[in-house]
Parts: sequence; structure tokens; C-alpha cells
Amino acid sequence: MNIFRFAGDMSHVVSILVLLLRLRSSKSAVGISLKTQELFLIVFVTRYLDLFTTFYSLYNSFMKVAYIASTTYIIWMIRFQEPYKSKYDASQDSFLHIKFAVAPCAGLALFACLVKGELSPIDILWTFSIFLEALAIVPQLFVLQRYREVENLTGHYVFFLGAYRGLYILNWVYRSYYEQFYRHNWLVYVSGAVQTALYVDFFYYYVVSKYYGGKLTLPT
Amino acid sequence: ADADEAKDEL
Repeated sequence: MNIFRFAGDMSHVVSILVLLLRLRSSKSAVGISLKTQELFLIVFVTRYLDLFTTFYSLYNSFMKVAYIASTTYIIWMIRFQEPYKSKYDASQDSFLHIKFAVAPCAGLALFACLVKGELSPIDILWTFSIFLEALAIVPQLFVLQRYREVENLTGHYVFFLGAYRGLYILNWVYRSYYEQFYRHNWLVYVSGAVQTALYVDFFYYYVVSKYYGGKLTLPT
Repeated sequence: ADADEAKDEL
């Protein structure tokens, strides 16, 4: 554990708490992408199968369970609970059909694992989750773009999620310098870089709007 | 402890 990784994890936790606060305070899921939440749930469930096979630490196991539970709860809220359910507008959240995200990532993961000779289902699903995570934020970014004016807490949610990814890049730099037995995984680095790059545009408008104290409005 | 390719990360 290093400071960047811990700060990244905490930023991730904060983003989820902000999202829950956002849903509860406005009593609506307008501006929130259910698709992104569902993609994140697929990511967590496929990546954290090692909960059953490998014990890293209490912290690690606790966080994994917390991510799965909180994301499941958020999806349940938007899908089945009033008033979120009736206010959720699926037509605003139409970009990127789940299967068009899942299928290419599954194919790529299978290919990557065949090349590396990692043939256990847990390894393949772990690699799949690395690729899918990079795409998971895309529907949310499109929902923001559709409404253009980003509600405060929704903006903070995406900001903390992006900060988490940025801090993980610093974590990999740190680990490759200071951990003797750290093995580079270029697939993790490349999809992590792609994922972080997706946030850059949002970050720019977020920081500018905070600096000038105005509302966060995205350009058309 | 040795780490296996970031698999101990969240």
C-alpha cells in the first residue's frame, strides 16, 4: 500500500458516497447513467472473484465487498425504487449498449490471456474487467453531455471517480520504483491510461467552473 | 510481500 493507491481508493469511496448523497438529496436519478453503474457492477463482480481464492488483507476484502454492495444498491434504487425509478429516463441513457461493451472486452481478454498462457477462468475474467472498466464511464459522460448543465454533486461524483483513476497511475509509477517484486502488466497500464484520458476533457471544464465559481456547463 | 501484476489492487 502506498499513499497514491490509498488516496485513490478513498477517492473512489468518496465518489460512491457522493453519488448516494446526490440520489437521496435530489430524489431523482436524472443525469445519472444506470448503464455506467451496471457496467461497474459487472467490472467488480468479475474482478473480485479472487475474494473466494486469495486473501490479501482485511482492507482489500472489505473494500471489494463494499464496492459490490454499494453499486448493487445504487442499481436497485434506480431500477426498482420510487421516486428514482419513474424519474429515470432510459432514452437519455441510450449510448453504448451493454453487449457492445461486454463482447469486445471479452474477446480481447480471451485473446490476451491465450497469448499470455493464462487459461484459468479467474484470470480471463480479471483481464476482462480491466478492459471493461475503461469503457464503463462512457455512458455517464454521454448523459452529462446531453444535459450540458451538470448538477453540482453529479460533477463531484465524476471528478472523484476521475481522481481515483489518476491516482492509480501515480500508484503504478510508485510501485515500479519501490517494489522489488512488482511485475509490470502493460494491459493494466494501457487500459488505465485510456480510462484516465476519458476524464481529461471533463476535468478541464470542472476545474475552470470551480475557478470562476460558476456552474459547470459543458460545450455542445 | 511480492505482488503479482497489480492483482492485489482494487
